[in-house]
Parts: sequence; structure tokens; C-alpha cells
Amino acid sequence: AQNQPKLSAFFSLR
Amino acid sequence: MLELRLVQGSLLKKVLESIKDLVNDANFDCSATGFSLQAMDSSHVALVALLLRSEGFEHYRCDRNMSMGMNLNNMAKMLKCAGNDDIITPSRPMMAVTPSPSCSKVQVRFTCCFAQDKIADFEMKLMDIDSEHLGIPEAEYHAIVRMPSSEFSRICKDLSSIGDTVVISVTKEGVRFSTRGDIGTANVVCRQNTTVDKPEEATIIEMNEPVSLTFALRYMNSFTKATPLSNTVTISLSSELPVVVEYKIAEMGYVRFYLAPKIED
Repeated sequence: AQNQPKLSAFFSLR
Repeated sequence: MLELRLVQGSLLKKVLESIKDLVNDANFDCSATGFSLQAMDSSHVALVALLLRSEGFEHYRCDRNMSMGMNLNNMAKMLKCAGNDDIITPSRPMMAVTPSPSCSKVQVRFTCCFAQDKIADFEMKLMDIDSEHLGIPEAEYHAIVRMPSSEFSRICKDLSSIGDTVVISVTKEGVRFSTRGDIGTANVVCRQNTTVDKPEEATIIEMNEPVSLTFALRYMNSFTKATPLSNTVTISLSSELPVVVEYKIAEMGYVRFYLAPKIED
């Protein structure tokens, strides 16, 4: 199965 | 005070058409250097970053930084009004956007180039939007593919009739787009091709390292709505980083879409 991470897993909030 | 005038009003229409299905509401950030927007889709999996530099406008004046929250569908509806009259040339309206002093409304004025006796005014309400800004650092990508935007659009459309996800793999062989569904599998390989009549028809693959990532086709198809903005698209891939799908807006800036890859559990 594949999981769909959110962008916040890669980029930090500014 | 913000004043801007864009001779190619059709360009703004194309920008709105390319992002309005992905993002409902967004803040347009205006500064002396230009007009920008960063917004995520409701599931926070995809992000759009837009830049329109001030030099690209026929007239641009912004005395202080301001953020204007707009419903993109409403803005697209208003911009559509500029192109629905077949008698006046619909594709090249001039456009001025002037927020009112309270900045609660934005006045969008269209003036047609070829029928200067007709002026249409539209006033659109602004909204307060609590948007989250992500810091996107400059990254070294494992592979960068530049290809005709129409070809990329066609591949995404074709594959989405077979599967829900696309595996984009870059190797020495070229760039491979693969999908798998109940009815079977599909693979499209594009090799580097620079021996074309027009530079925009070339496929150029810069590869530092082979890379293979899986993405939801639903989002990729949404990004391809920006195809009318540019003849070429640039796809930047790095393992464990969101893909960047970039459409350059000639001499003005870009629309970039970021999409988080799917990861094996």
C-alpha cells in the first residue's frame, strides 16, 4: 500500500 | 496604493484557469517587485507558487506590501467576462486592478484594446484568508526534465484512464511514465531529443542520479491546466522531495506546482 504524505512532511511552515 | 496594468489580460485569465480547481481561496501578495501567490490545496498535498514580476506589467505601482485574499473561482468568473464578447477582441483586454482604500474590495477594470469606447468595471469582494506559508528551500534535484507541455499533458491524461498513480522514473534511457490499473499497465518513455526544428519541441533530460517517484495522477492532471501558459514544462525530481512542475510565463515569471510523492508503507 502507498501512503500520501502532506507537504509539511517535506517543507517547514514559515 | 496598488496599480497594475497588464496588456495581455488573457495571461491572467490563463493563470486563474490553471490554479482555480486546485485552490479555492488564496492571498495575492503584492510588493514593489511583483505579484505573487503561494497556496496549498485543501488536503495539503499540492502547492501552487505563482510569480508575476513587476517588469512584465505595462504599468505597475505598489507603494506598500499588501495581501489580497480572493476566491479564485470568483476572480476567474470576473475575468471570463472580459473574453465573452466576440465582437471586441477577447484575448487581449487591458487590465487594471485597484484595491479600494479599505482594501475590502478589489476593482478590476477591463478595457478592450480594439474597442476603446467600451469599459467594463467589476468590483470583487476580498476575503480574510488564514493561509499557511511553507518555506521552500532551494534544492539540488536528481533529475530535471524539460519537455513540450502538450506532450506531458497528453501523457498524464492518457495514463489517468488506466491508473490512479504515475511512476516517473529518470534513467540514462530517458524519462519513463508508468501506471497500473485493473485493466492493465501502461508505460511511456520519452528519450532526450534535441534535434527538433523548434527549441520548444525538444525533450532535455539533465540527470545527476537516477530517480523514481510515484505521484497521484489526479494532481498531475490538474497541473496540466497550465499548459496554455507555456510551450514547455520543467519537471524537477529528487528522491524524497516533492516534484516541481514548472510552467514559465514568458518574461514575467512562473507558475510552479509542488506535489508530495506517495511513499510505500
